[in-house]
Amino acid sequence: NLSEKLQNTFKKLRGKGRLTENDINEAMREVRLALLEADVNFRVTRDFINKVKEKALGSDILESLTPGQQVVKIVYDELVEMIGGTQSKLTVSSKIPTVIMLVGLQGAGKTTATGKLANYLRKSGKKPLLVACDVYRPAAIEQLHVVGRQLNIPVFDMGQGDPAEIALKGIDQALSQGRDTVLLDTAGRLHIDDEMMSELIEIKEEAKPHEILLLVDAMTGQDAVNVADSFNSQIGIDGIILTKMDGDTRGGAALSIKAVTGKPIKFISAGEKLDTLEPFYPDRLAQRILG
Amino acid sequence: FLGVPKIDEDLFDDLEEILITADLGVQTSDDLLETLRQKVREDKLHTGDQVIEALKEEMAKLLGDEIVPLNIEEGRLNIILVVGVNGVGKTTLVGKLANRYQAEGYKVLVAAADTFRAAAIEQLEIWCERAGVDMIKHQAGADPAAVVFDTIQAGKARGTDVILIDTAGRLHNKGHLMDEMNKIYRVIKREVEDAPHETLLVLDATTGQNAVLQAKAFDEVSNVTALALTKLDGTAKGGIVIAISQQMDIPVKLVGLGEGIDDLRDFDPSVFVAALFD
Ligand SMILES: Nc1nc2c(ncn2[C@@H]2O[C@H](COP(=O)(O)OP(=O)(O)OP(=O)(O)O)[C@@H](O)[C@H]2O)c(=O)[nH]1
Ligand SMILES: Nc1nc2c(ncn2[C@@H]2O[C@H](COP(=O)(O)OP(=O)(O)OP(=O)(O)O)[C@@H](O)[C@H]2O)c(=O)[nH]1
Ligand SMILES: [Mg+2]
Ligand SMILES: [Mg+2]
Repeated sequence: NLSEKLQNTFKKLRGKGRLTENDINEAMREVRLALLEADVNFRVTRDFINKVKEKALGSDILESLTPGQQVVKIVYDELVEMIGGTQSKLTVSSKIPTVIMLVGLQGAGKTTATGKLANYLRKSGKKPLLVACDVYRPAAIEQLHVVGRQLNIPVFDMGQGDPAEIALKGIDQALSQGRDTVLLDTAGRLHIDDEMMSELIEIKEEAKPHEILLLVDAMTGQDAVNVADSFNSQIGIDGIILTKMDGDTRGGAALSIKAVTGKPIKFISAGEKLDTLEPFYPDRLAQRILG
Repeated sequence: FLGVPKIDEDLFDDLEEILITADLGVQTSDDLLETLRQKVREDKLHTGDQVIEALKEEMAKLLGDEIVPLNIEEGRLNIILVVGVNGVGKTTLVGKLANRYQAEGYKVLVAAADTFRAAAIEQLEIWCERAGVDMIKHQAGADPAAVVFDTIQAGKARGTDVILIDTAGRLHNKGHLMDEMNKIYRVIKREVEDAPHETLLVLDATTGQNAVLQAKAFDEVSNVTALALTKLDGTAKGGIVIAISQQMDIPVKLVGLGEGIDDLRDFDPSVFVAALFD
């Protein structure tokens, strides 16, 4: 792991007496390698390394007896700060219902997360309604109904109609049934698909969600910044849910996304069952990214 | 940036960014760039354009340099097992393949071996209707190996040419799920000679370095014979397949370019490599 590699790097340099800026560069190469192997974006990595190197040189590291450990601490602290604090707070509207819209690429885990989020909200006393706005994927509506049945949470659908209209009708349904939170499951789509992104903008304009969450697969590589940046600039996102964190991917995409959009990671999805949504802890993710 | 006349460190820095941003990973990128530097030292490359062309050739070489067809032969019951982690596009790919083989005149039968995920069987059923092929299913929660077994028996009885097996998405670090995959694989091996003729690992083009771990783990339990790279219609380059090709001898055979039934292409290494520089 990175800690051990840095210990080794500095052990080799130890015999030369005082450390120099070049020696710090050597250590930075190891850090850069660790971040890129963890799928952190190329440019985000470059900016991160520059920041960390500056901090390292500004510290008393050149006099330190344990430079390796000190570098690891600087890297870890910077990572935790960049990834952001624990903020699993979702916007709650003063006027019911609160509307939450889930968006993202194909297969990211939106439909499953719609159920998980509803389950999570119900545990804190909310009365959620799931709304099926994916009118394209074969059996998507049925999938949401199965999820709703498994949780005993109501599901609203209008078959393969207009997603914006379905969202509005879903909100009406929530009001008439005394449900205080509406979760909109949308179809997976590419950020470069203009037609589908227009649809998303339309759903947003009609349903006026209080919270728009971008679902991102934790194993996403360098492309993560393109996706997050594009979704954020086209429809604006309030937060991110990282999915499939029960895998063994390092999850560097999370750092890239936070660095580029500034939007907080609100939840972690770590399993296929509907009770596997967890709040996000930046220090745990930092450990994982550093391997 | 093309049309660059001189070879200098700026060129190599730019190339490194292109390769890493395409998800080739640091190791594979470094190896490729070192091969280029060596050629420059041996005075074999003199301009930036030549360096870029040489890079494309080296990558295409790693990918096998030619289009490789799926291991389907006439006159036998062919079995294609489709595997991979969650949400990568397996079910959609099975629908596309079923459609292709049906259109080519083969008798196709599909096994709905994802008995776990919500509405997985319904989803596949719609694809099979679109493709005009039959599907064998059990009830939700049934043993996937039993579905596979029944489909093979049905295929033998009906003189089927191609059986496509859709399996549940599973993360490769889940031991019990990989054991289940191994059990499915062994059932196929036992029931049909030389089968599965193709174990297709589906990889999402947006996936980063984790794809290498996926390839190794799935290979261990189901003998992966080919890769299918999906969602290449997005902005991700899918360069991780070059890293996998470098470490394992598994050809990429198929590409998914969209959500429609016809959005399936045979993998062409030179087209793929050229696209990395777009
Ligand atoms: N292991 C694991 N699997 C997950 C997680 N979240 C979702 N999945 C699985 O990922 C696959 C895709 O999930 P979906 O909820 O259908 O994804 P989606 O974003 O709605 O997909 P589209 O609607 O097609 O864009 C399914 O097999 C889910 O069971 C997770 O946190 N961990
Ligand atoms: N843009 C694009 N989307 C694709 C492609 N292939 C599949 N998809 C979409 O990706 C999502 C997931 O596809 P599935 O076929 O359900 O994936 P899967 O691997 O069977 O998922 P699980 O069974 O849940 O593990 C769906 O929304 C598909 O329409 C592709 O080549 N391009
Ligand atoms: Mg969905
Ligand atoms: Mg599937």
